[in-house]
Amino acid sequence: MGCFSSKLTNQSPGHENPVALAAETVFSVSEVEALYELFKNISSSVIDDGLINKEEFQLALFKNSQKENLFADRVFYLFDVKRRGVIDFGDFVRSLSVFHPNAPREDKMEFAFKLYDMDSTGYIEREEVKQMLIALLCESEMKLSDEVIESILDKTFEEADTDRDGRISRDEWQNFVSHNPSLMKIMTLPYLRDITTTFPSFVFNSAVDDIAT
Amino acid sequence: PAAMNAFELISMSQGLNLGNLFEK
Repeated sequence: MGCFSSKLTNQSPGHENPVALAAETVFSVSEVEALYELFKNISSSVIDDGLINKEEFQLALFKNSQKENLFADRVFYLFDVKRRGVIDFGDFVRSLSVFHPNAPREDKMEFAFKLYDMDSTGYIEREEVKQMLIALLCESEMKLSDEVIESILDKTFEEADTDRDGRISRDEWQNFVSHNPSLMKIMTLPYLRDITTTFPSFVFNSAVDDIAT
Repeated sequence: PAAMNAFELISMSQGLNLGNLFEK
């Protein structure tokens, strides 16, 4: 029981064992293998080196490799766990695992906190939120006056920054999110529940003889 | 938008819509 004989041959460097990745994440072995099909598509779109670079990530997100976007940069930065400027398969699976509908809520809250804590200070600062708001306005061509932006920030910090020190701590973030559950919508990707049907070709490329589902 | 909190607005960004990764 629990034995898997792997025929792990001809795999890209960085393609971690699907059984080990499934054990570490909420994905089954089949789902990890289906994700490898997606990973192969994205990682070979510009340079076929078995790694996703920023250009490839942007191309997959926007169908445009040159589109600069602060939020996509933040997500890429967090997926690039080893800080090498590229995302390998293991990091891709571990990061996407947080977005699975069954992933722990705490993991989703922590990922979102890091996303917004742009300077990695352990706090979400007002200036960071302002910078993100302005980036969103530019992206969406929405126009809001400075006055309105400041009032949105005032209102947000009034609710979230309960100790009134001008920044949002992890505890304050968790409290704020629990009162505003819609903020966690972006942290769940329903697609991940059906990943094996989206990429059925994983069956033909499976490196694992016995599939644990 | 003025009635929304900043994070609700930010989460509308296309850059945070990772569902696009799954589009073939």
